Amino acid sequence: YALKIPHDEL
Amino acid sequence: MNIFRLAGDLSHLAAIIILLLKIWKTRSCAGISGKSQILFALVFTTRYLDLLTSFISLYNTFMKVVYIGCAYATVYLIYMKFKATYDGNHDTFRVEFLVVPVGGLAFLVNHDFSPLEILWTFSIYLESVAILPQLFLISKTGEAETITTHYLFCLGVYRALYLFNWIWRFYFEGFFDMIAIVAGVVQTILYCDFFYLYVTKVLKGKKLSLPA
Repeated sequence: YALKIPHDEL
Repeated sequence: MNIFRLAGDLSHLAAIIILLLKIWKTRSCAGISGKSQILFALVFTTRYLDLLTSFISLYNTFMKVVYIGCAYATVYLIYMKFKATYDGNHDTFRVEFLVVPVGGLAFLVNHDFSPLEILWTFSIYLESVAILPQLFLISKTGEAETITTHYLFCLGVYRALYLFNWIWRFYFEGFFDMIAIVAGVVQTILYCDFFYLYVTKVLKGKKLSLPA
């Protein structure tokens, strides 16, 4: 299951 | 990655470690809201579930693991190891008044109606208000230990630096995340009153105490 929106921040 | 983002992350890390060390060295969690710390543990848990689904960078993974680990260690120290020193009588903020509306909002306003994305959105909204039980505790007791104010200051600086990070990313990368930005602005505003007290009192060598 992959996120459609990559969240690259912490 | 830009300088604001990196400095923000490090400020966040400093805050977390200051709090852990304060509790560990003094063998006491007096003046610390266990409820805020539980909320932060919940924030990290729901946000970093993507550790299991996507890899961004070693830096990203490392920081997430450290944040989650420290959050649970802090909760453990407050509610287990140094439970006797916990200020439960003053830590009376009703967290359901935060968690329930924030949960509802995450369902209604999100980027994508999928489980992980809703949990991510929940964590963003919850983080913006998770410090309220801590600020409430301080307003109830009317004072805070200086080391506790350093913790809060680092947390507030982290949020403010993230705002600069987003301005930077908007101009140079076209990056724009409305949910994160609105929540980040709300969160930063919550620290403004505290920043004022920190600069006018703590930095001048006085203890932070509120007028009765």
